[in-house]
Amino acid sequence: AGGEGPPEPGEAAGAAGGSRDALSLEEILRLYNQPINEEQAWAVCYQCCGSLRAAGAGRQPRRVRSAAQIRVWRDGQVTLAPAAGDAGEPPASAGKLGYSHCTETEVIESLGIIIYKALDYGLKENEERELSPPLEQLIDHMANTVEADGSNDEGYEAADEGLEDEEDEKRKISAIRSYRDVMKLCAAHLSTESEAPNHYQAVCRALFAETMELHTFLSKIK
Amino acid sequence: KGKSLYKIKPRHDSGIKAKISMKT
Repeated sequence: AGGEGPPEPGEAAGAAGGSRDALSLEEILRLYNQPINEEQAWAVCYQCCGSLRAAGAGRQPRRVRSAAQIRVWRDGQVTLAPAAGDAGEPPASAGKLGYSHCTETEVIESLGIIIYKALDYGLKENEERELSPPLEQLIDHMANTVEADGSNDEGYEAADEGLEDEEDEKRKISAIRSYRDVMKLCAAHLSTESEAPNHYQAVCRALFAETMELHTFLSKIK
Repeated sequence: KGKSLYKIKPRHDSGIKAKISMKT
């Protein structure tokens, strides 16, 4: 994972060459050689937070260090695999993202960063992708970068700052503290919130299926 | 279908890319 050269799906699910049940987000990015689209970003966020939430308190939360850890499964589920080295103590050189044990908000922060990087994949350092405001807000809040720009951070949380119509009300984002908060925001992105589980699962299922199709095609060409 | 369509703008110091970069 994270190496150079042509994409070789097979490592992530331990089924090299055979039928695959999961692809890592990194494999998907490398196969397409382009970033994920916005709908896929919403879907991966929703599905990943769903599986983290389902895993519950029984599992020690871990930061997401790379897209290689995010697994998109054939059935549209998205799970988080431990990073290499996560089994033991974090290495002294692990840095800010390297601590294994952390809070739920820290996992969300790291997930937001990795999702942004997947949206930014392949872009040059001096280029920036124009994201839709709702997705940018989601990532801003997940990654906890809202305060960093020195702008009016309070606007999202304050209910009395001129948010008038329903759309504004819907977009109003309070601080994200849990996987459930992220899922609620992702659901609010849809016209019918109750469709979120089926919709986002279908988006991830399609992402897996289309990537596998591309992989098969590229393998034949090879 | 399946193709990402997005606009690219110059990176801005106060943009989300810069803020994310500061985090990593």
